[in-house]
Formats: sequence, structure tokens, C-alpha cells
Amino acid sequence: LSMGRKLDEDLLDDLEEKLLTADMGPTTAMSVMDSVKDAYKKKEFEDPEGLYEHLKRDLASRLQQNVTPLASVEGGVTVILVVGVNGTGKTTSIAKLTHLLTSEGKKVLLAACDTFRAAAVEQLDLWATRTGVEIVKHSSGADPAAVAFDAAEAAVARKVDYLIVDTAGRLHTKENLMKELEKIGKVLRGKIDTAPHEVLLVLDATTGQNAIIQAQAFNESVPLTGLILSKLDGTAKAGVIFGIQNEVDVPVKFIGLGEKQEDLERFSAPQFVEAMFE
Amino acid sequence: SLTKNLQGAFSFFRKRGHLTEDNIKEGMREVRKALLEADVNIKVVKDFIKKVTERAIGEDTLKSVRPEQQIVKIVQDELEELMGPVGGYINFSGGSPTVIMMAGLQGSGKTTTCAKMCKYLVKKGKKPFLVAADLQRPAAIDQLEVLGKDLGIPVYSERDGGRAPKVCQRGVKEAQRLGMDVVILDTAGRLHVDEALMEELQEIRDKTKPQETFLVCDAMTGQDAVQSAREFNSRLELSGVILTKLDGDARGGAALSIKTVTGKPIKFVGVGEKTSDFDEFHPDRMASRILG
Ligand SMILES: Nc1nc2c(ncn2[C@@H]2O[C@H](COP(=O)(O)OP(=O)(O)OP(=O)(O)O)[C@@H](O)[C@H]2O)c(=O)[nH]1
Ligand SMILES: Nc1nc2c(ncn2[C@@H]2O[C@H](COP(=O)(O)OP(=O)(O)OP(=O)(O)O)[C@@H](O)[C@H]2O)c(=O)[nH]1
Ligand SMILES: [Mg+2]
Ligand SMILES: [Mg+2]
Repeated sequence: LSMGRKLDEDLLDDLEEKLLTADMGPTTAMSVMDSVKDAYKKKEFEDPEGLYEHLKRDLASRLQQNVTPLASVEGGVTVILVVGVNGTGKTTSIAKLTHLLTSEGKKVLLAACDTFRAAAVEQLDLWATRTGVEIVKHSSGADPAAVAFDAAEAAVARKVDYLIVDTAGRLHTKENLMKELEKIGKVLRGKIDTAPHEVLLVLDATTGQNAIIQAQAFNESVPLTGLILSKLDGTAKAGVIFGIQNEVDVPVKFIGLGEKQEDLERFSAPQFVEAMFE
Repeated sequence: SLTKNLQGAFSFFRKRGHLTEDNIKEGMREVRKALLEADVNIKVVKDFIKKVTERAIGEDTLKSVRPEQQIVKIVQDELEELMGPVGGYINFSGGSPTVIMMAGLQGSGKTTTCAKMCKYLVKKGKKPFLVAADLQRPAAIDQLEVLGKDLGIPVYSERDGGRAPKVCQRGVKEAQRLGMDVVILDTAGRLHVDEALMEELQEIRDKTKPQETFLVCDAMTGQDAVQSAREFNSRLELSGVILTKLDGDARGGAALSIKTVTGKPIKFVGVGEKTSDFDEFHPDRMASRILG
């Protein structure tokens, strides 16, 4: 099926609609469409199959420049701070990360720094039990920075490999809450050199263009080292990730594919792009 | 802003004389861009643009001194009309107690909204009762019990491995026995593509016959809003929608997508994490927010 001397209008409209439906956003979708038309002019493909193969390679390459594994401090505690807006899957992602690390023989300690939301500590505590790790927690309403301080101290004393810090969901528009996050980061750094070594922003795959603003805002408070895209087992495609990478140079490190502790995978750009067009 | 972008587009056209119908269509590309940036679903955007283009041409914006202002007004009016009416009403008739079921995707704000609804109902002189029907999320029952305790609202729960539909049925019976007049069912978050869990939701509805079935949806949801809303609606016949986390800066285009695709009214909005952060839905405010 050749496309003749110019790209079929229907094919292009169809492709653009796919990109937009995947939450790529109008500006990013337009730039992708321009590069597709450019590649066609340069005869880089000749038929619809070729177009899609070219496109998938192009998109995957946009996500692959900065793929890095999880930080790992030699002979010391690696501190992972998990942040994000309300309900994105932070606590559950921590359970999954814990399961992944313990299955690789690492010793993990959890810090219950969401001292605000109803039963947040209980939720993480249950996950600690299920994954077989210890947890540092205070009573509800305690200062999250105080919990972080105690947890960092305990992590060093108990010689754990990873300290994972759970924080309360917070909208990036709430300045006092973003300040609180900075304070947690500072306290961790005060107790453990160069901590936090990983700052992972958990983004809900169903989120639209606001994800770009979230990434920018959180990055300003606590420099991000990675993203976790949760709930990719749904029908949302998280195409907003392309817009994010234009603004914040932070790689996706993991994806969440369900509600159980096993439902976490390391990010693979080609697999992610393939799933976008399924 | 949209007005500025339209102005820019039209000043370019105006340089060559009067605006034409084609110029209006070109200007509509700015409206399309604004709506897509606001997360309105692309198919909904396409239909919407057709409608407002016809209206703009029909209302003679071509001859207007400030066509961009007239077009923005048409867009605003059309958005308001499509997302209306003003919310805030609950169907209290036909059941004793009135049963309200909260459903939606994971993390959308259902449990918190149950508590907010209780506080709202108490203000309206009702005696609400909570049923903890999320039997799968760790500490979900604890979460509802803490919220209930803070508000002085009784919470019905079962911790011995029952099934959600039965728990809900027994919860409603308990509310009847205690003479409570509204029961709110907090269900587990679930994917609209999870066949078994969507059937469970239908079973809860069949066993409790709710007067109100709300889809609780996060205001920052993108294009996927139509997929999930359509499926929840076709399974449950929703009575309304509650949009949460509007205290953020998401434009909230999902509101238009959901209303268009389900036809169901958006009745309430969540505007914070406190139980008092709960308002009736106002289509005019939502329209301005979407336009940015
Ligand atoms: N289907 C699916 N559900 C998920 C995934 N990750 C988390 N969830 C669910 O999303 C809901 C919210 O998860 P939490 O871990 O409580 O989210 P959170 O970010 O810690 O929430 P807050 O602390 O309240 O801000 C729960 O019902 C989880 O089971 C995922 O990858 N897939
Ligand atoms: N800022 C803000 N946060 C909200 C709002 N509504 C809910 N939240 C927060 O969003 C997060 C998720 O709320 P939940 O009530 O646990 O959501 P859920 O739908 O019951 O989650 P699952 O039961 O896991 O599906 C919590 O951190 C809430 O405090 C709102 O209107 N504004
Ligand atoms: Mg949490
Ligand atoms: Mg819940």
C-alpha cells in the first residue's frame, strides 16, 4: 500500500488524533507531526507501516537519552524520597519498590513521613509488614521532618541499603506544602551525606497536561532524579511524558502496572512507545 | 490568553481587508489549541469547534469591531451551556434511607469525598451513615473510620473477608435499623477495564438500589476521562459526577468531556483535603477555568 506522491490526509488526521488521545498535547503532537512530514519528504519511509515504524523509533529515542538505573551508594545508605500530588500512587509504589529491592537482596527501611492524611501511616505500616521490612513512624500529626530525621538516624544505625521516604500527597500550588517538602529534603541531607540520592515523582498515567506543571514545580522544590508513571495498566497512555521531557530533564525509571507489590517494572522506552499505539 | 491569541490571528487576517468565513475557521484553531491544552477530549473538541464556528458565522462576528471578544464570549457561553446546570442537589426521594454510591478510578478522591458529603448532609439536617466497602486497599477501612470519627459519623465495616456487595447490603440494613436517613457507600477504586470489579460494582448497585451513583473523577484527568466515564456510566447509569482536586491548577477540561460523553450532571466539586472543602458545581466558573 503505497502513499503516492503525498501523505494521505486521512492517515495524517488519524495519526494526529492518536497522538492527542494519548495525551501528547497539541504543541508536542504538532512538532511530532512536522517531523513525520519532514521524514516523508526525505523518503525515510514510503508506506503506512514504514511511517509507524519510523515514528515509534523517533519517539523512543526522545525518551532514551537519559536512562539511568536506581542510585546505589557504595557502603552507605541510599535515600529515596517519593513525592507527588494527591492520590497518584506514591505509597503503593514504595511498597512495589521495596519488594523489588528486597527480592534483590537489599535491606530496606521505610519512613512514614505522611503524618497528615487519615490512616496514611497505617497504610504504609501494612505494606512494611507485607514486604517484610521495618518502618520508622511517629503518631499522626507529627512533624514529617522529625520523622525523616529519626528515620535517617535509624537507617545509618541499622546499616540498611535503602531508606525510602513516603510523603503526603500535595498540590504543587500549595506553597507551604512545597516548603515542607524542601525541609524534609534538607533534614535528610543533614543526616546522610548527599541525601536524598533519588527523588522520584510519582505521576498518575491518567493525568493530562497538568503533569508538565507538576514536574516543573516539584523539580524546583526538590530536584527530581526520576519519574514513576503509575496506573499504566489502565487505558491512559501517558503521552504527556514527551512534553515533560522538553521541560525537565528527568528520566522515567519505573512504571506501575497494578495494585500488588509485584506490579512494578523498570522503564523501557521501546515498550512504552509500542504500548502507546496498541 | 485565548483572547490575545485570537486577536493576534485576526489582526493578521484583517491586514488583508475584511474577515472571511475562512478567517473565522482559522481563528478557531486557537480555540482548539486552548481546549486541548485544557485536556478536553479531542473528539469532544472537534464537535465543539463545529458548533461554535457555525454560531460565530451565524452571529455575524465577521462584521464585529472586535471579533475575538465576540468569539470568546460565544465559546464561554457554549461551554457553560454544555456543562450546566448548577449542581448541589441530591435526590432524597424514593428510598429510606437514601443510598449514595461513590465510584471511580483509583486515587480519584472517593473516600475523602464520602466524608465531605457527610459534613454537607449534616449541614442540611440529615443523619448520614458511612459504609466501608473498600475491602482491598490496605487500611481503607481505617481511613474511613478515622474520617467518620472526626465528624462523629458512624461507620459500618466488616473485617472478616466478606464481599463488598454483601457488606453494602448489610450496611444499608444497619442504617435502616438505626434510623439513619442517608447511607454513603465508599467503594474501592477500580479500572473501568477490570471486568470482575466492574461487575462487582453492578452487583453493589443491584443489591442497594442507590438514589445517587456518583462518578468521582480527578480534575487533572486527561484524554482518558471519556474512556473511564463512558464505561462507568454504561455499567452503572450514573446519577451525577463529582470533580475533585479543583484547588489545583489543572484546567479541568475533563469536566466538558465527561458531561458530553455521559450526559450526566456534574453536581459537586472537591476543593481541598479538608471535609469542609466541598462546593456545588458552577458551570460558569468551570468554563472560565477551562479557557484559562
Ligand atoms: N491500577 C493501579 N492502581 C494503582 C497503581 N498504583 C497505585 N494504585 C492505586 O491507586 C490508589 C492510590 O494509591 P496510593 O499509593 O494510596 O497513592 P498516594 O499517592 O500515596 O496517595 P496520597 O498519599 O493520598 O497522596 C490505591 O488504590 C492504589 O492501589 C497502579 O500502578 N495501577
Ligand atoms: N487537594 C485535594 N486533595 C484531595 C481532594 N479530594 C481528595 N484529595 C486527596 O486525594 C488523595 C486520594 O484521596 P482518597 O479519598 O484516598 O481517594 P480514593 O478515590 O478513595 O482512593 P482509592 O480508594 O485508593 O481509589 C488523598 O490524599 C486525599 O486527601 C481535593 O478536592 N483536593
Ligand atoms: Mg500515600
Ligand atoms: Mg478510597
